[in-house]
Amino acid sequence: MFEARLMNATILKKILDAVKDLLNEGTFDCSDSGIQLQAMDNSHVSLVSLTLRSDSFDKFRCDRNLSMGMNLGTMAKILKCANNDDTVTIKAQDNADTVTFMFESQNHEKVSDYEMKLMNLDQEHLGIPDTDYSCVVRMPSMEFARICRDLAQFSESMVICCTKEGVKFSASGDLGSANVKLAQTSNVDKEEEAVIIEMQEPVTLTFACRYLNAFTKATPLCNQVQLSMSADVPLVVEYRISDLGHIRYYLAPKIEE
Amino acid sequence: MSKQTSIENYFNKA
Repeated sequence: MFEARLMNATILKKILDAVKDLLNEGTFDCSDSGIQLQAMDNSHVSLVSLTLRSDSFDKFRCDRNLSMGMNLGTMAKILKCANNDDTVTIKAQDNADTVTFMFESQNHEKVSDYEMKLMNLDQEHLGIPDTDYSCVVRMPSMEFARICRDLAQFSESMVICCTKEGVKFSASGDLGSANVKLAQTSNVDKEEEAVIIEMQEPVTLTFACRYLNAFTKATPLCNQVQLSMSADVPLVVEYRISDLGHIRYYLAPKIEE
Repeated sequence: MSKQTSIENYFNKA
């Protein structure tokens, strides 16, 4: 028996919004430590890794490890049927071929349940090595989303250059070029507005704007985003999900031909 | 011109 309950459907809606542009389907691996989803996008350029810890759910029961392959488009449609302040419970029997989403209104007067067929997905798991990144940038997630949107107008690719002075985002194409420089915040009054750079070595990497823009769909989950970079390895874009866990996007760099 | 690499080049299949 698997059962996981959240007092508020909003967070789950936001999580689905953050992955459904990249992934059509995914396997949710459930164990007594929580729920994990790892999947590559269709073109195998990026990897999404979602972790939700069991102790942050309002109720969590997982008697046996369970892998539930779900169509994320269908899951998003079902979650649209929940009001933001509904309690949501995800339930499945051991070895079941369906999962049930139950929504309960705050006054307990409306209860709805939606059953979804599970899929048998033959997805490969990738082992993500522990990496000491040369540069780690923490910045407001809204600012990052804005920069990705603005620079995508100029080129398919964006160069991110991080030094101890700051981080520079650049794009250039037929229309012209764009550069946005952010200096490290000198006086941190509000932590969520700060730009903080931890640098061991300066790094310059090139990434596809299309994927960066897809990652920024997670912006509503967290005020801050963390970018971790080292030469010649994938970028990690991480959004924390309040007490519940995190979503990490890994993006393979572009290299000179 | 830069070429897009695949994420599979960097992470091992578990």
